[in-house]
Amino acid sequence: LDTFIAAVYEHAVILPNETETPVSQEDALLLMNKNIDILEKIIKQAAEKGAQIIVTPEDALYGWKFTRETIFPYLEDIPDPQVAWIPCEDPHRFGRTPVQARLSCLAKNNSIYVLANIGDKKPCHSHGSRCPSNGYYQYNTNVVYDTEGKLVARYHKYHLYSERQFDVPEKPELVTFNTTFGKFGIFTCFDILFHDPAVTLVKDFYVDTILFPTAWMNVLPLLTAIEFHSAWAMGMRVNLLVANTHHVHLNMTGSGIYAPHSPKEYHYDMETELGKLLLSEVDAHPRNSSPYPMAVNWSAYATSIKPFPVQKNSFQGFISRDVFNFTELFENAGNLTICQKDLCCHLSYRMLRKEESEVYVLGAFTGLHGRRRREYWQVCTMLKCKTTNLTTCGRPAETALTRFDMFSLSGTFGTEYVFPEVLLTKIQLSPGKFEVLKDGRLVNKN
Amino acid sequence: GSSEPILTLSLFGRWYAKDSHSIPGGTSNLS
Repeated sequence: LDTFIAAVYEHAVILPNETETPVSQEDALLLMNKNIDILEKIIKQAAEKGAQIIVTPEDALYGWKFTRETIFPYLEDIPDPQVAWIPCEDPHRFGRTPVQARLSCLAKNNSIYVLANIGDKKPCHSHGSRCPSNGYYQYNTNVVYDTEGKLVARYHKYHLYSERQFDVPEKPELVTFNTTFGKFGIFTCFDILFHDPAVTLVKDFYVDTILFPTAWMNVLPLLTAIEFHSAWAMGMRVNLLVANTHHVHLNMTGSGIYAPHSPKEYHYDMETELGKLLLSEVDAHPRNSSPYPMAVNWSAYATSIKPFPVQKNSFQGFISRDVFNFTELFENAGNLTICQKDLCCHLSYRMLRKEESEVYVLGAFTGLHGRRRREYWQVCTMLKCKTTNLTTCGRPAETALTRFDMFSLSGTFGTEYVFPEVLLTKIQLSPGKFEVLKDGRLVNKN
Repeated sequence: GSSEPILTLSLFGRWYAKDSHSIPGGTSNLS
């Protein structure tokens, strides 16, 4: 097929009561079935609307607040897909697996591929070096069932995020599966910020579409779900199907169906506690679609021009825990350069009108990010400061008044992996209103 | 016409080769 209809569901998870001690398997199953009841209705809806595949969020069946002990009753032993198992037809082949059987039947009865995120447990010998004290490895796991209900993929999340209830697999798993509508890859939430498996699936396994369940907490100004995930799809030039959990108090919202050129559908809702089903037709093989976005040489333009005059009053400010070099956009139009170590960022811009009540800055950061200092970031950003006080530059701002007639942002990046982000007032994306030129400039299109 | 008011324009680069590989897959604290 040249195209297929994709579905993602932003689910407001019914969470378990907080408990210090593990509940019974029956009570755990009762709660998971309450969430699967909701997913069942959505999966039916998506299938009736012609969707070939649906992604549901990370932690959608039981939430995220657990210890190793209290999550145990929610776990099932999930076999390797190589065993060619249809849980819906053979529910007792691998012991007690009621959740896998029900999910498999949902896929089979609605003739749709279903991705769900559930918990896997694998027995180990506690005298083994890494084996946990309870004799089980516990994994945050994605499973995919095909239209016959067969388990076709199983992925154990590698980059955990304060998830003490789960273990880290020995090494990142590179999980793909083929369909008549393209080759799919899978990973989860925090994995997207790292090379393996995320980049390797695209670069070495040539997947067309990534299935991405997540429980993503939004962090302005750079790491809000819709902003970063749509940019990742554009930068990596693949489809990215994102199903996020919905939990307003934890800033969890932001799902989407993102194509390499532009977001197809997205959802962001900090007002209600409602779930949301998104559907869209996408190219099965974006690499073959025309025009396929060309490979970008991200530093070509920025290294080819003479830096613009660096303004005397550049200053430093924080975004989260990272120290950026900033310079203010004083005029309503101009050319600016700001550098930090070997990264120089260039901005040409023209505002429709300079809003006296607003201040914008151009910022540069290159280095190991945050307190963990694990990931090496290189960021060029033009952002609106929270107030006209320059000490608030880098703090989250959610609304703006200033419109730009023209902008062109570029940087002397040392990496080929750059994700272009454009976030508009009230946390909106800007589909079709900007593009990336092959010399690395991020420019407005209108 | 001109676009909606802009909050942020960014080029977000990840230089994986320069990552520090001290902690394996697990992350013990919020970023």
